[in-house]
Amino acid sequence: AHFTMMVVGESGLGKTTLVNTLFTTELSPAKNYNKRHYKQLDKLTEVEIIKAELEEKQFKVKLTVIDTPGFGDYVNNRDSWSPIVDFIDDQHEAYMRQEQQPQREEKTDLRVHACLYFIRPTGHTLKPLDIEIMKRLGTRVNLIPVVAKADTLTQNDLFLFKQRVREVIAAQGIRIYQPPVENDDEASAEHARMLTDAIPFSIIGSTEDVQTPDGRVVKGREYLWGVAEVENENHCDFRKLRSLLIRTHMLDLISTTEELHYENYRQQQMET
Amino acid sequence: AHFTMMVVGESGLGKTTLVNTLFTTELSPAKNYNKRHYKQLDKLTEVEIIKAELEEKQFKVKLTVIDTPGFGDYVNNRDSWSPIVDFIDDQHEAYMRQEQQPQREEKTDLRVHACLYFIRPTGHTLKPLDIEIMKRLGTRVNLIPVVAKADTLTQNDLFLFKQRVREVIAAQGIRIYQPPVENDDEASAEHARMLTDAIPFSIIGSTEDVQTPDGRVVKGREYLWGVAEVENENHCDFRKLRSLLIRTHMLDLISTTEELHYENYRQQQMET
Ligand SMILES: Nc1nc2c(ncn2[C@@H]2O[C@H](COP(=O)(O)OP(=O)(O)O)[C@@H](O)[C@H]2O)c(=O)[nH]1
Ligand SMILES: Nc1nc2c(ncn2[C@@H]2O[C@H](COP(=O)(O)OP(=O)(O)O)[C@@H](O)[C@H]2O)c(=O)[nH]1
Repeated sequence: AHFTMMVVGESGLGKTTLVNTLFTTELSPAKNYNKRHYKQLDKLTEVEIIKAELEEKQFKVKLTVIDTPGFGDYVNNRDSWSPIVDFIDDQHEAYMRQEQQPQREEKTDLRVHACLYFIRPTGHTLKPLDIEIMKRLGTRVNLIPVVAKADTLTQNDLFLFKQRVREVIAAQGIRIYQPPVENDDEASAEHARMLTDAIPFSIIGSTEDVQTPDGRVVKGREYLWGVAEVENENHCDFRKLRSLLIRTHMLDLISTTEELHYENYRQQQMET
Repeated sequence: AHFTMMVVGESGLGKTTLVNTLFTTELSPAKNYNKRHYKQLDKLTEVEIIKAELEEKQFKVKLTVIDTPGFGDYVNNRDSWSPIVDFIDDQHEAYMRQEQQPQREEKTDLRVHACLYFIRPTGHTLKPLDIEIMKRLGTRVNLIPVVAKADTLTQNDLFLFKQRVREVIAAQGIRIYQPPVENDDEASAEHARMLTDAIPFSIIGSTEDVQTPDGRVVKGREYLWGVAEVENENHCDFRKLRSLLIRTHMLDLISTTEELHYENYRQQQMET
């Protein structure tokens, strides 16, 4: 299978770490951040493509991760969403043209199946830039908002923050990915509801093995006051996100992209 | 004494909490953040003035805290530093005019004695907006950079982040407040060096009393994996910052503002 995922969010929100944690492979070497500090008050965001071949248990997936370095980092971020939004549309465009070829050889297909949008864990609510881009992403791709660096928020902070984020998403009419509820199987319907209730997923990312005070070795972030564990469901929703992306919903993410989003794009092109 | 402090940084960096923690008084009620979410793509930052009368032990201080709501929160933050920079200059201007009055009655003096700049704890380095405003603040006011929400960073992350922030500050020629080293008293010279070495101060803020796993009641943030303590010097530099602001260096902060910064301003005005 070929699964293409995009990670969108300002730098320093743990996107690279989360991707590495999700797929427990080293996808990108340590980046050089010094380049970003000469005056780049208006520079547009670029899109970076990283390919990897994964073997998650017995399941071989060709994973492409699209990173968006510099998004939202500048003094003026007006239109910083354009390269990202254009990239998504361009993949539908490219696929459409290949489909129209008389001789349909191996198509390269970089249509984005899932877009993880990283929300800064301020404890208040979404920023204007978050809203601007999420509106534009939601109509084009399976948008999955996540609360980045969720170990910044206490249990109560996190509960209130998620609630406020959900309210703004609803109020602003932002379309997000809904795991479909199939009513034939109560267990999977229950699973889908549990996933939906958790959105935006709280994320803690780490590729380091650390030891908890009670002696277990886990992937986590080791603070002087304790260990924030990636795979502990009381600490964050990482396992829910991973199960959605790689286990239970990968095929749905791929098919909704190829059927729903692609068809929307084709129709819009035919109308214009 | 009359001490005027300014807190500058994007919303959600814990500025209000830190001020409350510093002076253990309730300075501002819970803010209403919903107003900030209609399209404010270009709105300029306003400056909000909050007065309080403090009694920190036997020492009565008239504290004014100047908050900068909305700074850096918009899609386009170009010139978002202007209201803040203008405010600082305006106080020197106002004082200068009062001084020039033949009849010098009670002057209102809102000259800013210390400006705490809150740096987002990305783990990478300073953002372009941080650099732009810190350069302009450093030449006008006693600028004290702090690493906000330092409980986001592990010990190693924090060490590297502080180092990188210091490098950028040096490379960009940003002027920050230096606690003066008086050579007559080895203990206070040592104290001044220790403060200087810790800058940017790492901050954890909280007005809540929580219980640590080993049974102590402290001001801190209670996570499922442990308690990040405000007044534990291994957890953050809060005590160093508090000692600098309220105990050891308040008089130096006031006098450098009245002598150095005010005189600089007066001279610049006379030359133009
Ligand atoms: N508190 C916290 N820090 C994290 C987390 N994930 C990554 N980090 C740290 O955040 C910094 C930036 O991470 P990185 O993955 O490079 O972010 P990116 O710029 O969004 O790709 C690094 O210092 C990481 O160690 C997390 O879940 N919680
Ligand atoms: N992780 C962490 N969160 C904090 C800290 N201080 C405050 N917060 C939380 O951050 C959120 C915003 O704090 P607030 O003081 O209103 O930030 P302001 O907008 O900069 O004034 C609240 O949910 C606070 O509980 C801190 O030191 N560490």
